[in-house]
Parts: sequence; C-alpha cells; structure tokens
Amino acid sequence: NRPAIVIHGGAGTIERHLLSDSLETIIRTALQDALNAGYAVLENGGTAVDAVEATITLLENCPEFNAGKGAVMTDVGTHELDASIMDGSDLNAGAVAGVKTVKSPILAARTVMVRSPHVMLAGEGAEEFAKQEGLEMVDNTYFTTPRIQKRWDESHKGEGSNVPKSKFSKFG
Amino acid sequence: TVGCVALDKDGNIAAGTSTGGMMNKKYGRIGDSPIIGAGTYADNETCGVSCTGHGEYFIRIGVAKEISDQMKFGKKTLKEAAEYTVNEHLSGMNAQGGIIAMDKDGNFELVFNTPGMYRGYKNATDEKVMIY
Repeated sequence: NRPAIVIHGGAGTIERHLLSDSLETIIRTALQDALNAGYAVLENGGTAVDAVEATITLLENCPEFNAGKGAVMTDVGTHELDASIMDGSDLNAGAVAGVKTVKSPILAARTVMVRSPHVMLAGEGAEEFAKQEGLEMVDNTYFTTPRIQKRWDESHKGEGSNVPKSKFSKFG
Repeated sequence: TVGCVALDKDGNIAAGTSTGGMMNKKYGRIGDSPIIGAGTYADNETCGVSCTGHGEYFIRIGVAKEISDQMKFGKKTLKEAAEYTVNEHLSGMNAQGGIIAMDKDGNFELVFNTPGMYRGYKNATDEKVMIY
C-alpha cells in the first residue's frame, strides 16, 4: 500500500469576487501545508489516525477555515465546536460536540476514542474529560477572528428592530 | 468545516472531521461533523469518508456510512457510491455539500454539488489543491 491523503476545507458558495487573490493564496497554501504535514506522517511510517490528527490540527489552527480558530459564531456570539475521528482498522471512533474551550477538537475526539469507552461526549462533560486528560484549554474568545466578528456583526445589524435579519439568518 | 482521509503503509484507513458548525446557530444545534456514520466514517474493507455541507440532511441520510455500505453490500466502486450519494440522493433532497473519500487501494473521490469546495490530495505520484 502506497500512502495517500485527501482533505477538504469546506464546501459552499465560494464567491469568486469575495475571494481576493491574497486570500485565495493563503487558503491554497494552508491546504498544501496540511497535505504535506499529513503525508509526511505517512511517509515516516505513521498511522492513518496520526496523519488525520496532524492534518486536521493544522487546519484547525488556520483562521481561514470554519474549524478551531476562525470558527463561525453562534447566534449569541460564542463558538461551539464539533469533531469526530474513526479508525478503519477496528472501527473504533471518537467524537466531541458543542465544546467551547478545547483548543483542538480533533485531538479531543481522538482522546475520547483512545482513552474512554465512549464514542461521543458533548458539552460540559466533554470539556471536563478533555481537561482531565490534560488537553490544552483556551478561552472561547480564542476562536474569534476579526473577519468572523465582522460577519457576525453584519448579520446582527438592526438587531431588536423590525429590520429583517440578514440573509445569514435561517431561523423563523 | 475541515476533514481528512488517510491511507497508511499498512493499508489502514482513518477519517476525521472538525467544524465550528453553522453560523448563528442556536439551541445547541449540532450538525453531521461529530456524528460517526453521518459526517465521518472509516472501514478498512471499504473506504474512509469526511463530509461538509448542510448537516441536517447529512445526518438524516447517514451520508458517510451510506457510501461505505454501497461498497460493502452493494458491491459498488467508490466512484459509483460517492457520486450516487452526492449527485442523486443529496441533490434529490436539495441538500448542498460535498464529501472526500478514499478506498483501501488509494482511489479517491472529491464530490460536491456546491459551486466550490476547498480540497486536495497527495500520494506517491501526484498532489493537487483545488477550490472550484
């Protein structure tokens, strides 16, 4: 088996006019860096799970993607993160949902897979588990970036008035 | 949302997904990303899958495991399974999104029904990053 890796950074309406040349370069570079990081793990004999963790950790740390730092904001202006990982060799799996202060959700998911009898932990329980397992914890504001804050501000403009919420609003 | 599927030298497959979820979400809304079988799945006998898109539909269909099951029980190729699930099943429900998947032989599919998907692949002979 020759090692191989595939990645994604999200799908959607990627409006060309909104993607400046500089931002496109940042995104392409981040995707390439993630591929290189994961492939290097595989080339050095690392496991597929190690490669997935290395790749996604790098993407979580890149503020241009909706994961980890740079994650979108909830209606009340906070961040709630989710992640999951699965090992095809034994169908073992781990996941965290709705975490707010775990710096790397994918690392938390892997820790659930490897160091707990469960598959998914959610909310405060997941935070408690991550803390007990020594994972790096951050303030919720760690995940906010100026770009994300600006998008949130725009979508909440006219809040409290009868001005219809922005197109981002998908709630009745 | 970000995701990865890897195949190592021992032929093991792993998949992972991480996300901030939906902007302006309320009430503790969770999408498909943390749900095994919906946003993430891996089985050495078939493939690894990571998804991105309108999570509610990916959960209801069980997208990641549906692709694996079509290979396991329906004897489909990865290409046939991935293209059916995204271009017929999801599109048939007006559900938008995409998947990355790789099988035990290193064949991979990057299928989406949206205008774009940040994606890339790297193996011993080739590598590429794409957006649209």
